Amino acid sequence: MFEARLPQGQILKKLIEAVRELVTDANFECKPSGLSLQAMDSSHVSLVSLLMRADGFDPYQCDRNRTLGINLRTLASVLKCSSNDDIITIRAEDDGDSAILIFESPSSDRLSEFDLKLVDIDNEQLVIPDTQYDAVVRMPSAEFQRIVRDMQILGDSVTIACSKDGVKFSANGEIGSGSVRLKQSSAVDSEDDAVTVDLQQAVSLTFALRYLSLFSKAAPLSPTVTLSFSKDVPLLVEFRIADMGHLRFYLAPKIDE
Amino acid sequence: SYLQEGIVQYFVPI
Repeated sequence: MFEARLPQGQILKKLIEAVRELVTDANFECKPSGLSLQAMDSSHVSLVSLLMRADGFDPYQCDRNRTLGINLRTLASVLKCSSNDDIITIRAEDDGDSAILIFESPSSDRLSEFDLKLVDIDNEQLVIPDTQYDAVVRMPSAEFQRIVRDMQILGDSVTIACSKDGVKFSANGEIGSGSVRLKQSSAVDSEDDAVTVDLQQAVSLTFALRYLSLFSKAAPLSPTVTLSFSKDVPLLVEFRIADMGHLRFYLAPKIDE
Repeated sequence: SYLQEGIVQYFVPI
């Protein structure tokens, strides 16, 4: 049997809200080490990779590897039936054709149970190579969300340039052009408010704002986001999930014709 | 104008 109880159930709610517009169906790979998911968007331009380690659950039981194919829109609808402070348990019986979601109020006086039919998903898995990135930018996730939203009024692409001075986002379109430049923070009250650029070499790449906007829906998961860039490789956008794992998005660059 | 690359061009299927 597979059973994973997540005391901070709202993490799962935020996760599914973050990916449900990008990915329709996904296979949750359940292993003794934890829960993972890898899926491409329907256009095969971006990739979502989720990891939730077993030690983030309490308790976590996985006797054998299981693949749970789940429609994320259905899952999102069901998760809306839980409260933010609910404890959420995911359970799957061996050889069963459904996943069971249990929502438990903090005082355990309310228990709801939903049985979700599993779906067969033909999911191509990709090997993600280890990459030494040219530039790694860390910034508040709310700032990332704001910049992506602001750039979208100008066009459908954004050029992100990293240098030793900081990071510059620029877009141009029919109505005009604009940019936002973030300097590396010198002194901040909280590390979560800082902008840092770890630079091996200056790099400038262009990406579709539509996807960055979808990625930024993960901002409620983590106060900070990390953007990793290298010339001619996909951008990595990473949100850490408390102390238990991460939600990563990879986006193929746009190439100047 | 820009050409959108696909992710499979960068990550090899298993």
